[in-house]
Amino acid sequence: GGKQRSIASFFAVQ
Amino acid sequence: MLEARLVQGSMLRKVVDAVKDLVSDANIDVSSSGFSLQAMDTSHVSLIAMHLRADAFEHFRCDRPMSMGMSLANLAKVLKCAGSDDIVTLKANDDGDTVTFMFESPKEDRVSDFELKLMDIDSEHLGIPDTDYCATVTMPAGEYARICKDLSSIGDTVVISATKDGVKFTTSGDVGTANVTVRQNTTADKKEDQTIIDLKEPVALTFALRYLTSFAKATPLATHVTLSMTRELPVMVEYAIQDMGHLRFYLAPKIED
Repeated sequence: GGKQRSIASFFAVQ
Repeated sequence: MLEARLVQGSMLRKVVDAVKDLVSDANIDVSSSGFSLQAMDTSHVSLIAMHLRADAFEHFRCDRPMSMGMSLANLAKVLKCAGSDDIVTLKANDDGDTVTFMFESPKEDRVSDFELKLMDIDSEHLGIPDTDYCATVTMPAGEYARICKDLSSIGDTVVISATKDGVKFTTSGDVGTANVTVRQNTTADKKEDQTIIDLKEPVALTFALRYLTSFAKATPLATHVTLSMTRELPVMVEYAIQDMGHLRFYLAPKIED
């Protein structure tokens, strides 16, 4: 099914 | 201090019911622009972003921005005590450790208030950039919920591929495989049955079905849901909260091992 990425890896912490 | 009076108080309950299984504790941020909530689910795979505009409220006063940390399960318990047609008013003092919810029946013959304890929650705020999406599909919210439910009985992950022929949802599992294709339909008699597909470039992404299914708990909020996809980026699943704001879910795609 593929590897699940974290959502935080797409959006920078403000 | 904060005072906010929402005539359609049931909207709050629908929002909280849609997110409480993904997020246990969250900050509700209040400012002169309205109410907002941003939170990742406990596995940090999806992100919830909700905004209710100040002008959605019949009366709105927020003297200075505040963050109200709360258990969404407890908030859901409180909101469950409101009648479905009740007007809801929130009140909180600056630096207070509680928020008060007042529920008024439409006939003004019953008034109740509930004080909810607030908590300190450390949360990271993520910056969500504006994105030019390759494909955007706006479909009946019930149809989206049905596709998620049907495919979940077959497999754990779904490939969503948008081409000029439509948007195809594909899954496979021990039982076999399943495909559901949604095509543009702007000629349906009822507007709530219409599907609109805006395709700039073909795109295909793989997602965990359990999250997409969980997002469908927002179905009571809106007639339609919008899925926006771009290559190698999270899908955005958006429910409009009438003309008052939105509830958006972002889900990170799965990638090849």
